[in-house]
Amino acid sequence: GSGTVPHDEL
Amino acid sequence: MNLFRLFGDLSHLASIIILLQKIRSTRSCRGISFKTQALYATVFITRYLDLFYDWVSLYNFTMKVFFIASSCYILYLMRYKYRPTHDPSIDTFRVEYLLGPSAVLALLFHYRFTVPEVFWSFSIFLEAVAILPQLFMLQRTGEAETITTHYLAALGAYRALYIPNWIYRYFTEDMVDPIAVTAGIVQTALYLDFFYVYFTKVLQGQKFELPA
Repeated sequence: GSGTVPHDEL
Repeated sequence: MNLFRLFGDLSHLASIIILLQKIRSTRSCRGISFKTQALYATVFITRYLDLFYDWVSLYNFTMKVFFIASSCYILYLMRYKYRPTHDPSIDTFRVEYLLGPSAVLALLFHYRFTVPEVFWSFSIFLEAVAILPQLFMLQRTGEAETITTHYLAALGAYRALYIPNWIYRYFTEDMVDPIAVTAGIVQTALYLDFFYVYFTKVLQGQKFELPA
């Protein structure tokens, strides 16, 4: 997502 | 990726394999809450909507597919293959008390007001409490098969390991995810009672039994 927390965790 | 998160994810993976092994070896899903398992399937499906449009890594993709597929497979096993071994009369936690507040919290707290982001928040809040029907069931029956306690311990360890992962990321990447962190701390706290009995009884070779 742009400018927000990336959801790279599971 | 840091070691806390890697071992957390591996612990999560292990918990599912232990659960499948429990069902297979005892040919029964006795002692497992169908409601908790259905909530986990809901959590994975609502969280991993980005599977279709956002590529993070092969690791991330594979894990997401595995978690969705395995949670649906477990539901199939419980609902069809081993249906007679599941006793709904002890699996009585009202899931609407978990689904409703999670939906409200997701509408209030999210990073962007878009469908996938609100679903993502919903999944985070729901995961935090999804274990409650299982713990409630454990409380009601007052005992559990050892393999079931290993499943819960691995699941709890996964959540616990995410906390040092966030601390590490805060210092190394300046990354903070307040929604995941808050929900994650609540989720881990729910395991404290269980862990106490697990460490003082099961790991000492005794049966998991709650005081009457």
